Amino acid sequence: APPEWDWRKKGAVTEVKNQGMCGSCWAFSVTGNVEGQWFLNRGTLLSLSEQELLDCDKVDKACLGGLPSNAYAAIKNLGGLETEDDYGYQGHVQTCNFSAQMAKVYINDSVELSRNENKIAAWLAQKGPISVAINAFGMQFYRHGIAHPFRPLCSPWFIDHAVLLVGYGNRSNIPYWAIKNSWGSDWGEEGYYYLYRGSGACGVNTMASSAVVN
Amino acid sequence: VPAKPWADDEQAWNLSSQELLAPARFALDMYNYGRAAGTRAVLGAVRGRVRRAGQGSLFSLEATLEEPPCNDPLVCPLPETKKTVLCSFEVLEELKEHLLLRRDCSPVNAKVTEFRNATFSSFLPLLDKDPLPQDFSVKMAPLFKDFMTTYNRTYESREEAQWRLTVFARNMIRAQKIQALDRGTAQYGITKFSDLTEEEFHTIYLNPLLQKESGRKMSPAKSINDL
Repeated sequence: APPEWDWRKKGAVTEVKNQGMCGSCWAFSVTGNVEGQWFLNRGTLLSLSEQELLDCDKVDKACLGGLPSNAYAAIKNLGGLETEDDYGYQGHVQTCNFSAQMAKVYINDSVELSRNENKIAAWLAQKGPISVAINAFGMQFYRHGIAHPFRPLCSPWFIDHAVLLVGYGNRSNIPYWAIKNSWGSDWGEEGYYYLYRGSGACGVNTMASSAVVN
Repeated sequence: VPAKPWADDEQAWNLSSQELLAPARFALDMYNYGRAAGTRAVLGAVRGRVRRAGQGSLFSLEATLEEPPCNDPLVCPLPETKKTVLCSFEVLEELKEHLLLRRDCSPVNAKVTEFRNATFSSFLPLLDKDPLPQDFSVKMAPLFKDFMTTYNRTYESREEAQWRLTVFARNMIRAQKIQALDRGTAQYGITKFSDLTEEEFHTIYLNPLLQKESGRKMSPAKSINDL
């Protein structure tokens, strides 16, 4: 993998969004990934609808949580995703109002990535931002810098938040993942979280996945 | 026990003694670590609750420990009679290994306990720890006002504002502990979530399904050199 990479500098990442008082991080993690895949395979960056997943993905539980792997399947079965503009975010579940005619992007499949962080970095640099899930220990009070909690405090057994890997690098020789969160740009580093890279910190390597756009 | 947020009601605290034995014994060993025989505390009453996921279990214990009388001037400046200590422990059990994450102990004074049960349980139902020192909340008041201005916070009543100040002050202590336990360059402190209890934050913003369910099986991605 290249020593560092950042998809924000290559136009593959939309603005930081805000899930509001709703446990819908899984939807934001997946739409962020699909936005990147569509950009890399079709050349257009579109901001995609999380509300469509809250309302129409009947396997997941909207504000009570969900899993990226189910969400990819829902997007495929529904026939694609509408844009944020066409199907705006409300922050609570409503009746499904999806229209296949309005769908602007589609996916063909989804894949699970390696747990090896070097392989994850290589895949990210080549193929785009990655949906991951982490233990959110300490994030309630995170302000800036590279987080590296003691492993037992941020155990990979207690995964409770889904986010998007958009890049990686080193700051003062400390390796990090650049992570797009969905708690608004007035949290963290303008909405981003920086997590230590290389030790499986907070389970960052345990649920890496991506949509496939042929 | 399905992985779910701590239930606040009583029965959540009634794990069987069999389940409590290992974590409680580990916590006691840690408490007595380095003490000579005859000076070690013994376990009195203990109750606990557990949050489990995968191979990990997080035990939250409350126990009374009986400290023996102390006449050794090297250990206690003044002779001390036998006393009872009330401790709360958090023990992580993972793959049969234990780790003590938290230990809070204080001498049990029957009067204080009655006072606390009679008073605090009435108007601060969610207060899950010992009351903060009064001056600490007072010190936090200016910071809390800044927080309310910065994040445009308003509360419905004076009681709610008072309660949120208490939560804010407690969270400042939690953030300091997290800061002390971070090996990176991260800074922790006041954020827009600083007036939420840990339970509120977990319930509203996090996604416990991720650790409970495995979801649909996906095919493995080809690694880059294969591509």
